[in-house]
Amino acid sequence: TTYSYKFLGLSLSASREGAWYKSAFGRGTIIGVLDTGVWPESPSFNDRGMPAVPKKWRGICQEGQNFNSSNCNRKLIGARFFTKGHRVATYTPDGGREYVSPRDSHGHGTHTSSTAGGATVPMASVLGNAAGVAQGMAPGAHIAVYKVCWLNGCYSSDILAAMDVAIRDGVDILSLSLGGFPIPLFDDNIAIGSFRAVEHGILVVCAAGNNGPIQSSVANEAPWITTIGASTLDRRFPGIVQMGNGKYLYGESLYPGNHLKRAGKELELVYVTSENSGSEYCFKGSLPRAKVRGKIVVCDRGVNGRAEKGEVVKEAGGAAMILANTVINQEENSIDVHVLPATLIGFKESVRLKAYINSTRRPTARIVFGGTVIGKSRAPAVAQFSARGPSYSNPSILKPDVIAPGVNIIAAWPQNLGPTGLPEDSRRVNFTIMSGTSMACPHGSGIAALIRSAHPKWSPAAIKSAVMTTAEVVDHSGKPIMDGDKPAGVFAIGAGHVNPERAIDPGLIYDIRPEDYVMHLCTLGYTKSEILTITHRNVSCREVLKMNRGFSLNYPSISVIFKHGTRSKMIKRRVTNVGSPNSIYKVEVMAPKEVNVRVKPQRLIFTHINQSLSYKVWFTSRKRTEKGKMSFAQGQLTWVNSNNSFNRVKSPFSVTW
Amino acid sequence: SSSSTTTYIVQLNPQGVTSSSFASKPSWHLSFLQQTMSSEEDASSRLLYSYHSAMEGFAAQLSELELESLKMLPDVISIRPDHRLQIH
Repeated sequence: TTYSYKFLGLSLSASREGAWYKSAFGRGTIIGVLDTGVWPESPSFNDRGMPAVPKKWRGICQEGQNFNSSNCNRKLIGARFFTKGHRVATYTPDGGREYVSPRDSHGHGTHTSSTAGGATVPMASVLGNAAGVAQGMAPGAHIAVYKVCWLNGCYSSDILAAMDVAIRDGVDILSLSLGGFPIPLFDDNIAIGSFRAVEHGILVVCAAGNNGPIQSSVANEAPWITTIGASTLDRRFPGIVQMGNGKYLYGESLYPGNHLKRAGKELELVYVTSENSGSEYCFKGSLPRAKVRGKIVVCDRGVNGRAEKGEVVKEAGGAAMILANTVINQEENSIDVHVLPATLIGFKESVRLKAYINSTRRPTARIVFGGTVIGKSRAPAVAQFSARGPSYSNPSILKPDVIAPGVNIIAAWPQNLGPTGLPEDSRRVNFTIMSGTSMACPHGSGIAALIRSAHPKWSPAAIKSAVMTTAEVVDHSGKPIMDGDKPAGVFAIGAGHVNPERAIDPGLIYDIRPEDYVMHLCTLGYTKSEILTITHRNVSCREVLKMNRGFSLNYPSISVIFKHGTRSKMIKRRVTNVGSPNSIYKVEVMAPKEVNVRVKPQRLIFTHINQSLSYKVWFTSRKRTEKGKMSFAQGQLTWVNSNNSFNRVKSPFSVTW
Repeated sequence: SSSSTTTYIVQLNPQGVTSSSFASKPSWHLSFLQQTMSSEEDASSRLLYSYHSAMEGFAAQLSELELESLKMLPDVISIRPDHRLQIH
């Protein structure tokens, strides 16, 4: 990416300090990416300066259509494709449009894998916008690509096959920017495959899904998965609309304004709403040429693709497009490359624009393109589309775990597609812009790879703990991370926004062994057969719970549920010292007014590294459960190193009545 | 016959293979199909994947009838239809 690593504080410094240096840029770590494949010729997969392939690697570079074994190198060390599930389910094969090989026909996999571990590429940009040095989060890490997603979707039989092989190949991190809706863990193939991966010491990082801001929309929510939501950057691409009445509307655009004179010219404005043909959404064939030719066409967002609307306007003879958010999208600003001059405006602006159109017989406008602006806006904020908790199948675990950049991310792009991804777009670029929790996920995987390189013996749970307990709940201006026009809650941001610099050196970690997850499933009341399905372990929960009375999963965040008249709940946690041998940590609690929180002990005194100490937290409700009404509160519990305030180990908690 | 089949992910008890006499896991997995298929069709043509690391089991194309008889076999712990997911 050309900017998100800087936004996250990852940089090359003259003093050779910081997370990249402490982790050797992720060298020696292998990130397995399950996605739409890879475009190996992209400069992001150049292996200049990369170390040799790790000895433990047992993967292959699978040959196929337009892909041979020489397409792999010391950066892209493995590539496979899995098509059997897809092939038998797709009755009308899309002949010719898709490479039957690890080669990426779609672009998504090239984008995500380069975001996680892409090499350094100077002078990257999207048509001149967002120019800079492109790098993945772990530019020294090796990448192994497992193509499981095809134009028709990603079948769980193929995903499971890829996970099966990736475990044997020897990946350290698995990155899955895919999923569905939340489903019970015993029906969730990703959850089941991930449990085995974690048993093999592999950290599984997944996208939370894009069904936000709907409550309980978070997917990939198993406790052993690291679930990543999406945040915004402080980078903007102004594409301001100057209406004929002289007033301005803020919009954003990636159109290279200096290339087309029409972009800056005042033109007639049209919003076609009649005909009952979806013309307000600019559906294919819905725009009468006579009405839109030479004009700026307003298209409502939704139903069909955003870039596709631009192509429809262009085909109908329109000169430019204003893409207008609807009430569903609010002020969400995921922008795209378009085939004509275009800008995206928020919902409030779209109401003002339509009011202006209705106020005059001949509405006009011009779009003024403002290039790339960095650092002028508040960020990170929660992406509107980012899936939200509480977890549908398991509310006792707070999900998503963290958020990471996922809006307007510029990363590698294949040469078989234009920057819009549309078949009609004949332009060719090495980078393009995309938004989604798919883009947030590889930021998390790349950061996990850095931690893995810095601490090769840490368990997947320890790496996840480091990412979570060091995450930020304030934005770059020091104010709370926002979710629209209000401060974000824990069900939007989890533990907060990833901070790689602090995650490399967390001070304390919450470790979890695979058997702890089994006990956790027992405490949730899962049946013997369900636990066998999820974990492949034949356990007697009665025996397990008898030997572990009062067990709480040692999760880095806390979810307290008061139900059936319960007013008090005790939670146990155990932290392990991974910082200085002699460290004293004091607890700080931020409790909501509805809950009394008591922690014992108040201080943890460590005398050596890897020493584990336990503490207990009592949550006492000050209010009664209201029948038929669900309510939430939140707070945080932080262990602060008395000698070194850099080590602040923070756990968010949610309370549900 | 494959037009009336659906893909399922069949999960097996990992302890089951130790008590069986099969030389390899794929042949153990295949034996479940051989026991349930009524037609003369080659069972291996229905087997899509044999899983060993992420899961113990296999993915196969099954008819409704075969699905029902597979459910009855010892060591079959779960059968789930293949789901289509999407990139996020």
